[in-house]
Amino acid sequence: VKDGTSKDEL
Amino acid sequence: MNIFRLAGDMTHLLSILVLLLKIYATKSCSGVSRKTQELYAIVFLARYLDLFTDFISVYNTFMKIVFIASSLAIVWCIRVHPMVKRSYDKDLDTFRHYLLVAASFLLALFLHEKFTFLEIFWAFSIYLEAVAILPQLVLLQRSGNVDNLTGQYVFFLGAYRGLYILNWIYRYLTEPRFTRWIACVSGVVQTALYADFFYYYFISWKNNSKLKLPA
Repeated sequence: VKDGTSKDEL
Repeated sequence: MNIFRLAGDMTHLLSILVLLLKIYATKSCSGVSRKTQELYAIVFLARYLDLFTDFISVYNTFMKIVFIASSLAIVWCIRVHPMVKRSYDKDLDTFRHYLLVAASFLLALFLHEKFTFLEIFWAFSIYLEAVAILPQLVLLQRSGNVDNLTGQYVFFLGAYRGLYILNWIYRYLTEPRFTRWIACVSGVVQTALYADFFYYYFISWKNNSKLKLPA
């Protein structure tokens, strides 16, 4: 899983 | 993915479809700010730099491509398409939007999650999106009566980020380590900028009258 700042939102 | 975010993305998509419909159906961009469309194109290009390097999901990649392609297509229509270009009123669309670009980029240099190229451009796109609607709102105030499709476009565009705020609240409550202050604060500012538009939009809907923003 990517770290907390992963940009999974548009 | 939660219902608020999905509703937000669908509302955002709907706003773009309504604008495309207006331009295609009326072959006119009267009442539409080219500058806001240009700012949104910059927002998507700056935010989705990781389009090819960071795969999240098919949905995520698909929507990013739709947003980039549609925003560029709209700017192209208003700048190049002979019929639409003629209806663009540059004397009304006078907001100095390059100042918004400069201010957002400057802020992103100081306020970001990590000092990396992608993170700075991401923060820049978040700040720029918060103020990107300003040229459009100024133009609506100047152009007096607003045609229905343009009014609906602005309404859905404002509503989508409001739904994202519900998404952030939901994620904050359900995900232990969820923090996204830059997007949250910026999203609240962005939605607040629509406050007076939402008010006059509601009044026009209630009285079934033409949407009119006071000058």
